[in-house]
Amino acid sequence: MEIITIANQKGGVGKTTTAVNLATAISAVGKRVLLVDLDPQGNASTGVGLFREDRKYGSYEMILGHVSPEDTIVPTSVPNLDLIPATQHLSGAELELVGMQEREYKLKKAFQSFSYQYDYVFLDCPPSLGLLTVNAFVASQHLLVPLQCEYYALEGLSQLIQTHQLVKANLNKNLKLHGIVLTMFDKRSGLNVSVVNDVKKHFGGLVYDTVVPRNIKVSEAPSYGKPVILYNFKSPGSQSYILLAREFLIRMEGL
Amino acid sequence: MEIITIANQKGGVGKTTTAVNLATAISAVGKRVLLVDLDPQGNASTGVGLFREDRKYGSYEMILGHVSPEDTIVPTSVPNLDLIPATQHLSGAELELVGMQEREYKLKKAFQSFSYQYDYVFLDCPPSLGLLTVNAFVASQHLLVPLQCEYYALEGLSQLIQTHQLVKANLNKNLKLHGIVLTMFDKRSGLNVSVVNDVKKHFGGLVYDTVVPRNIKVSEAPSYGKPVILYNFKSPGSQSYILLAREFLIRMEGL
Ligand SMILES: Nc1ncnc2c1ncn2[C@@H]1O[C@H](COP(=O)(O)OP(=O)(O)OP(=O)(O)O)[C@@H](O)[C@H]1O
Ligand SMILES: Nc1ncnc2c1ncn2[C@@H]1O[C@H](COP(=O)(O)OP(=O)(O)OP(=O)(O)O)[C@@H](O)[C@H]1O
Ligand SMILES: [Mg+2]
Ligand SMILES: [Mg+2]
Repeated sequence: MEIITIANQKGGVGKTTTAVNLATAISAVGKRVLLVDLDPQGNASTGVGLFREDRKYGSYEMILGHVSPEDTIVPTSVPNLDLIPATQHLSGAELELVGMQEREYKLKKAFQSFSYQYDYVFLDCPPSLGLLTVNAFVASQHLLVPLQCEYYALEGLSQLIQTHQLVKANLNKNLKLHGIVLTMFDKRSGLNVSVVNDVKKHFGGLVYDTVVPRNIKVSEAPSYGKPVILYNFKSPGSQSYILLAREFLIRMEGL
Repeated sequence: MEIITIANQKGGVGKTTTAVNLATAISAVGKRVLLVDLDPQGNASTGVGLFREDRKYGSYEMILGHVSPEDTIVPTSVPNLDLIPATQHLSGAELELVGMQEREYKLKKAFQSFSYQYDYVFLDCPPSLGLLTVNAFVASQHLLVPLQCEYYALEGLSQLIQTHQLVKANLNKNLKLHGIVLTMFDKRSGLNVSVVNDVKKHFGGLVYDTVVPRNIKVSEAPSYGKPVILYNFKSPGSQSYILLAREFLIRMEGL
C-alpha cells in the first residue's frame, strides 16, 4: 500500500483538484484507491460528491482514535475509489493534537491498524505546514507537490522542501520527494512559461512532463460533485489528468 | 487608526494581492497606511518589494513581544505606505502561542503600545483559521473577505462567517464584517457569473460593487516586487484596485 501526500502550503495551487482527479484516473484503470481528506475545508470530499450533511465519521475521528479507520471509509460514485471525508471537527484538530504525546505519529498509527488493502492512498492537505500536514508527511512514503505557475507559489517552494527535509531527518526517513506537478498553466502568460522553465531547470527529473492547463471545466466540476474526468471527459483538463495518472503509474511502477 | 483584517481560510483567493494593492491605492491618495504580513509565506512583504534577506524584525517579533512594534516597521518604495514584514520565525509562531496566556490577544496588545499613528492598518492573513488569523480578528475592527468566484471558495464562506461570529461573541465584540470583495472574475466563465450572482443575492450590500477581474498583469507584478498599480497602472487589474480603494474609503468614511 503506497501512501502519497499531496501538499503545498501555498493556497489555491491545485492540491485538491490534483488529489481528486489523480485518484479517480488511477482507480479507473483498476487500482484500489483511497482518498483521505485532511483539509478542514473538506473540498476533496465535496469534489467526489460527498456533501457535508452526509459525513458521519472522518479523518478527525480516525486521527484522534475515536473510531477505527475502517469505520470512517465511505464508497464514492467512482468504482474502486473510497474516501475518508473531512468532518466538522477537523478544524479543531491541530489545537487538540499539540498537547499530545507522539502528536506527529497519530495518522501513521491509525494506518498501521488498517485491515483493508489499497494499492494507493492519497492524502489531500490544507494550505499550511501545521500538524495535519506533518502527520501526512510522517504517515506517507511519497510527497507529490502541485505547483501553480506563478511567482508567489514559486517563492514558497523552498520552505516546503525544507520541511520535507526536516521531517525526513527527524520523523520519517522513508519520505521521498516523489515529484512536482505544474498546474493551471496558461501558455499565453509569459510568467507561466518562465516559471515552468525555471522549475524544470532547477528540479530536473522530479518535475512531471505532464503540465495541467488552466481549463474552465476543471473549476466547474466541483459544483456538480464530480471529478472533472467524470464531468467532462473530453476537456483539456480531464485529458491532462489522465496523462498525469499514466505518468504517475510509470514513475511508481516502472511500467 | 482603523485596523482591517484581510482573511479567508480558502487558499489562493487573492488575500495578499488585495492587501498589497488596496494599501497602495489608499496611500496614493495621501492616507498614512501600514501593511502587516501575518503569513509565514511572506508574500505581502515580497509584493511591496522587501525580499527575504532584507527582513530583520517583523510580525513574529512583535507578536511575541521580542521587540517594540516601532522596531519592526520598514518604509516601502511606496510613499505613505509602511510594512511590518513576515520573518522566518513566523512559521513557528502558532505552535509557540498555543501554550501562552491570552494567546489570542498578543497582536492586539502590541498595537495598544503603538506610538505611531496610521489612518489604516491592513493585516494580510495566512490561508487558515489558526492563531495568527484569530490574533488578527481580535486586534481589528473590520474584516474584509476576498472571495474567488469559484465553487470551492464559496463552500468555505460559511465556516469563515461562523469564525467571525465566534470571535465577535467571545474575543472582540467590535469586529465588524466590513465587506466581501469578489476576485479573479472571468466574465467568460458561467460558473464565475453564477457565483457573483449568488453571493450578491445572499450578502446584499456587504458585497463590494467593484469586482476584480482576472488579469495576467496582476500575477506578473510580484515578480518585480511591485504592486500591480505601480507595475502597470493602465491594466484592468490596477484600474479595478483603484476603484476598490475609492469604494473602500466611501464605505469607511462616507465620502
Ligand atoms: N487546471 C485548472 N484549471 C482551472 N481551474 C482550476 C484548475 N485546477 C484547479 N482549479 C480551480 O482553482 C481553485 C484552486 O484549486 P484547488 O482548490 O484544487 O487548490 P488547493 O491547493 O487545493 O487550495 P487550498 O490551498 O485552499 O486547499 C479551485 O476553485 C479549482 O476549482
Ligand atoms: N485578479 C487577478 N488576476 C490574475 N491573477 C491574480 C489575481 N489576483 C491574484 N492573482 C494571482 O493568483 C495567485 C493567488 O493570489 P494571492 O496569492 O494574492 O492569494 P492569497 O489568498 O493571498 O493566497 P494564500 O492563500 O496562499 O495566502 C497569485 O499568484 C496572484 O498573483
Ligand atoms: Mg485544497
Ligand atoms: Mg496570501
